[in-house]
Amino acid sequence: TTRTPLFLGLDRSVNIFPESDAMSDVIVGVLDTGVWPERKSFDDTGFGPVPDSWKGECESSTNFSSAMCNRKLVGARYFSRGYETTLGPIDESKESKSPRDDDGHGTHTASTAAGSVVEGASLFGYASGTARGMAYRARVAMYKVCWLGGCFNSDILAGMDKAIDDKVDVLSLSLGGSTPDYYKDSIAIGAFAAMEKGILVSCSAGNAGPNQFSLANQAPWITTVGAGTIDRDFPAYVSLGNGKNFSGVSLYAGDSSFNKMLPLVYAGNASNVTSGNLCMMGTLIPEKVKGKIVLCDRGISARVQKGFVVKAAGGAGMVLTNTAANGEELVADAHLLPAAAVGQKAGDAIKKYLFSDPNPTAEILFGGTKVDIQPSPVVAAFSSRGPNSITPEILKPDIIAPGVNILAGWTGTVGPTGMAEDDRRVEFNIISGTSMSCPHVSGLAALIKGVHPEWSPAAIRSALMTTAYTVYENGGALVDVATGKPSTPFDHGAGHVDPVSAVNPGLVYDINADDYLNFLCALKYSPSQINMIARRNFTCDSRKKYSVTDLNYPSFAVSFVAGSDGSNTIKYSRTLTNVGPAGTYKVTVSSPNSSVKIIVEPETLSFTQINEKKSYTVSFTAPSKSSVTDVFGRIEWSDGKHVVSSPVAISWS
Amino acid sequence: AMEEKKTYIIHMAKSQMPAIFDDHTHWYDASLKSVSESAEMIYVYKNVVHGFAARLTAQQAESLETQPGILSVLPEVIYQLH
Repeated sequence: TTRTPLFLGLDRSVNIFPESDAMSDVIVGVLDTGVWPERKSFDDTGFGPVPDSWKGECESSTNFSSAMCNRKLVGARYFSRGYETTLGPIDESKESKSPRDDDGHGTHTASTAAGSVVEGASLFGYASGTARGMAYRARVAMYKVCWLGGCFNSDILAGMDKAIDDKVDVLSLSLGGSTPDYYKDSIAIGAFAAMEKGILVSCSAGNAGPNQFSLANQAPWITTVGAGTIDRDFPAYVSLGNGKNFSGVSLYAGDSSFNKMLPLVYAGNASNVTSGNLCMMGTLIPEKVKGKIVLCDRGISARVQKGFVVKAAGGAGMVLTNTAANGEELVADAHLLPAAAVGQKAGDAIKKYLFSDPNPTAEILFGGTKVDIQPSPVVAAFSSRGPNSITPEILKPDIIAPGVNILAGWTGTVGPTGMAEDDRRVEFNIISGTSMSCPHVSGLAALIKGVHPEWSPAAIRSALMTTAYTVYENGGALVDVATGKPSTPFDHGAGHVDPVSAVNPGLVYDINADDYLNFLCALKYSPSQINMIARRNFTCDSRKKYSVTDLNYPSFAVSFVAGSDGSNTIKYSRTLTNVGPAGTYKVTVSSPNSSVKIIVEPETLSFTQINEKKSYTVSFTAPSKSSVTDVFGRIEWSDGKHVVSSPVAISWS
Repeated sequence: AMEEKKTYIIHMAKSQMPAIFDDHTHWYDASLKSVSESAEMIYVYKNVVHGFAARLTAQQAESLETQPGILSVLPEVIYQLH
């Protein structure tokens, strides 16, 4: 990617993440749509031999030979039996029955996580710079489990099974489904096995935001990643015939002769269907849009498809307006025609002019790439939100990372819009989603693994979470673009990832497989359900009192029962492991304007040894009939040099 | 509809493998063949699941789930890219 290494401070921390062999012994496995091996992001110049422990390989198949593997791309496999059993044999005229990426998504995520350094990267000149993955010295292996028809869980399980055999160190999955429980979720099941083998599993949180309870991949042994913006934008300006100007974004790179005032028409008034305002296939009347700029509303169909529909109907340009669902969030697309995306407010103002002027006109001006955009990061409107719909006492998402307008590698099969009609071919593309933020964290986890190879997946995740930030340098709280207000832990989890701090967190909240088994007992899982997840006969001890609040999670989600009479107290226990120098940590609790009393005991923890463990308890007491609106706070331990910070989210169900 | 086949993920309780089998794959296959002579295993998992994937009718899936050592027979789920 370009810009995000700088945004994350990775450029200033070369001594923290040395280009040592340890860094290049880490292997990131990516389950996705495959990989385009010829991309420079998978060049292995300067790489030493592949670690002896590695068992992966490039599977030879149609248009993909084992020679495609090198010391960067150390593995590429494909799993299609589930897909083909259900949908029939793969039509090789439409998709490659091989690890080759016909979609672009897999090349994008793999190069984001661990792509090699590529000078002069850009998309039509946009977002230009030196592209590199988060862990650009790490190795990458692709497990193609997603096909044109979707990602079938029988194939996903096979991919995860093989990745464990091959001995990846990190698994990155930018995919998910809505699942009712962990034991029915193949990604959760596969991730449990991977975790037991010391593999950190990083997954996308989903793009169903800003609705609450909209998360995917919520299992506590998974690192669940939401999406935020970075400090880069691609401004475009919509100039109206009444002299007013509105800002939007665009990645259009067509002929500049376009810059002139043209008639402006609302798609809803140039269509023969009620949903004509959405510019869906076959709904625009060519005579009414020919040579004009068409105003379309977002929704239902893909944004890039709307651009194609307007172009096919003879439109000269498109203004695509957000609706309430996406508010002021601006996601850029490489449309096939001059186009600008504008927020809901601008969209409403343009419509007002459109409907009031007898001859409305407009012009779209393109501003190229702008950096140092503030405020950034903001939580992306589409980023799925908590609370955790399966276990409200486990705060999810865990963290947010860059996921809006991310440039990274792309396939050679389709153009940047992914549409068949798009005959452009690009090395890099700019796309958005928690699919993009997940591999950022996968790569950052690989970096930390390279510095601390002995750390467990939980320790790495803890380090990423307790050092994440929730305020800007000016002290202002992170903004949620969906509301324009400060985001909450249900939106950003522990906050935005800060890898430079994460490599030296001071203390970590470690969790092992047995702790997770006790967690499953606390969920009152049957032996059969536990066996499905943990592949072992494990019987919960009927004499023990299990509680989900005992899982040593680096964050706190407290769920009171609304309307319960009398005050009630919920107790959490936590254990901190020292991974830094000896020190004495003091706790501070912040829970502004909250009626909930938070007591931490003890208030001081002293460590003298590495890996020394100390425990503490937290009691949350809500007065009877307390407010039933969510309350947020933080519990922080500091020795003056390290701050081990945990978010607290208190809600009433 | 009862005859239509779908893919299922079959989770087995490996510790309950009958002594007559020396290899869990043989046990899996025997379990599968007990409900369908023609059914084939699509995948046999090793690390992530003790079990396999196979294509069955709803009735065969139901019947298999009642067998000893079978933890669950879950229908296939399609996940989406984010």
